[in-house]
Amino acid sequence: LEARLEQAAMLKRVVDAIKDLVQDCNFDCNDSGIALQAMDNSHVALVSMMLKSESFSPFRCDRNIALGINLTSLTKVLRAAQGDDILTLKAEDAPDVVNLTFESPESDRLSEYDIKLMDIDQEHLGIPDTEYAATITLPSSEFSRITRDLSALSESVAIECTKEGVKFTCTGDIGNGSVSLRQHTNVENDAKSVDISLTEPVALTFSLKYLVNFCKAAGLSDRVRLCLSNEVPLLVEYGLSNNSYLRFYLAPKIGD
Amino acid sequence: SSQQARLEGFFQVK
Repeated sequence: LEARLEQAAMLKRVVDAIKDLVQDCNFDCNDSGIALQAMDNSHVALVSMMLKSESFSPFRCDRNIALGINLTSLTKVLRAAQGDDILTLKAEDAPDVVNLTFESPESDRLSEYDIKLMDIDQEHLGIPDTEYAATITLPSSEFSRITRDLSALSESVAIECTKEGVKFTCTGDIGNGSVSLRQHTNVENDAKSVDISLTEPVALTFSLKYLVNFCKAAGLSDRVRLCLSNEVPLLVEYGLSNNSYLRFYLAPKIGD
Repeated sequence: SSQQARLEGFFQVK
């Protein structure tokens, strides 16, 4: 494997966004790019990352390899990279280590690190292609604000999407709260628009603790997409350039 | 009250 990223910041942000949710992960490398799928310890949330080969220049992967990496270790090494450093990942066939180099674009500084790899026997889930009943695309900062504000009151949020809009509601010991958003096009700045596409009404309840955690990815993208269907996990997607993405799935809370 | 579901209830383990 040899994969060169123009900006180390991208990988730094991705790892920062997921390291509190998942610890040891396989980075599956093949000629289409670098993918990661991992569940949190409680098997309630799942991270699915895809960094397409087009996000790297150049990208070369001659044989499929799984790089088992501890994200705490990776974070320690990535802290040594400046955001605008050029980052290159390298690994041999059947590797013991992954090699990372950070090159400063404006000086002759080159730093080089090896991280020991681990054997990770991870359960892989098959995620079917789903036609979601509701898809909401909104500013990622708005979604962060909603989850943060509501998490101060309650552990859970009900998300209801109808043709009127989307409503986030919570009930806690001190009282209750809600935030409603309508479809809205911001003509000056499209990134601030709220787009809602709905085929049937949806109402689901989720744990806010996980949603707050997902929002650590907000720095990766101005926009976030929420995909919901009744009685299936929520998909929270942060799109990256070149069709790369960071997705989170969250199992709902089910009424008894 | 509601119960937290697990992902295996929705996605198949490969």
